[in-house]
Amino acid sequence: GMEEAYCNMRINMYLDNPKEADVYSRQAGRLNSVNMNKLPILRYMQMSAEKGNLYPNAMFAPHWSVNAHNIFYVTRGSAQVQAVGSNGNTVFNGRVNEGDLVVVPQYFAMMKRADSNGFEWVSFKTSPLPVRSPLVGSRSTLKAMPVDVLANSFQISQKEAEDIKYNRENHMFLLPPTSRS
Amino acid sequence: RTRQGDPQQCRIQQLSASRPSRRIESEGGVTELWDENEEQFQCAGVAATRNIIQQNSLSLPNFSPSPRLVYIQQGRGLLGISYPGCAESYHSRRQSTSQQSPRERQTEQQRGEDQHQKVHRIRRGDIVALPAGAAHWCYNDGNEELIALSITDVNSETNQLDQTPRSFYLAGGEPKRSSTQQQKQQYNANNILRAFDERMMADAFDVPMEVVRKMQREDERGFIVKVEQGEMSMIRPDEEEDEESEERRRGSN
Repeated sequence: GMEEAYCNMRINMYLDNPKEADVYSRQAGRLNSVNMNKLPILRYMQMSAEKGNLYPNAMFAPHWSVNAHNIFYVTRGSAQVQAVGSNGNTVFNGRVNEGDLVVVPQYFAMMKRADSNGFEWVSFKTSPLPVRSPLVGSRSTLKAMPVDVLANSFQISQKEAEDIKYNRENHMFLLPPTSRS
Repeated sequence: RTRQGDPQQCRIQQLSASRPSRRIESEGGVTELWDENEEQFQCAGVAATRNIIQQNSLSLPNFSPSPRLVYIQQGRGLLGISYPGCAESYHSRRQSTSQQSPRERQTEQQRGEDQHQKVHRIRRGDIVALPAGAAHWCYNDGNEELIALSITDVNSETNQLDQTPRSFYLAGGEPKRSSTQQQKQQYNANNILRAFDERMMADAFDVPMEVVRKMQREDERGFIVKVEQGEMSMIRPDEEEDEESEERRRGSN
């Protein structure tokens, strides 16, 4: 029965439907992902994919992938991308344009900011159920820490620690441009 | 998936007891590391570390790509863990005071504050499981040094990087005393926030550049720091309540 199920499994899924976005922000863009729950054959392949769309000057919050390498290919527009390795060195800092492909290893922190013409990409991940951990936003690692821990960690005031925790608390992964940007 | 160890590494003629070969001194404690290149560690695909956290000191937030089990050999402390993808905090409206201006009150009311934080009491004899990728910090609020021995399974299938033991820190920096290139290579850890562009960080966190500069400044305190201005305050159940419920659990078994 297993073989039959495998042989008849659905093998494709449209990834760019705005109505089916997993994360959507009116001011920042959207993310559509396909994992083993949506496309079961990916469980066997141990892979998954994601389509991202950032509006002009919007940002993809700094984050790292917990259980997968991430290979992303730029399908439209351009963005400033930064990635940081475990030794604290910047391992990528540059502009990516349509047709570019970048490999970001597991746990390497990365952030993107779309240029004025917006940014679209497709990511391929080496896990059927990828998990990412953001540094900024409603479910961020830093937001989960007590104010005193942040204040002592960074040697900043309680007020500044609260700003770090809460200023982006209404956003998840996709960050609208600020007045500075 | 099978464990990725190289079978060649396990052709060991003789096992031996070993002690830490390296010592990283931070402002608030010491990190001691066993030589992961020793045959026995290579064969088992594990790395061993011992952290000694002084009183009123904080081991800074960090995470590892591999799962880690920690044994608390001495002392007591508070441990915070953030699991990726899990909401950790709940919010409530802040009470505004009459001394604040209406604008301040409005800003304060729009912002939440933690009503609950997931903070665990750890004490001597505890074994603590730290899943791969879970950011954690530890604060020694006891009256003696907190000594924690960790074994990291670098060969775990959750780790898709190579088998070099790594720690990704969200704060702190290389202590001045151990900043030689050789030691940097030996202790694969650094503050990952420092490498980001300060303007992009300020936009991402929506905070002034000055705050980001503080977060990214050269921090020679190391990875375990002294807590300033007395003890840290945490939102957590009373210790007595904790111990009572523990007793109840034991009694009902």
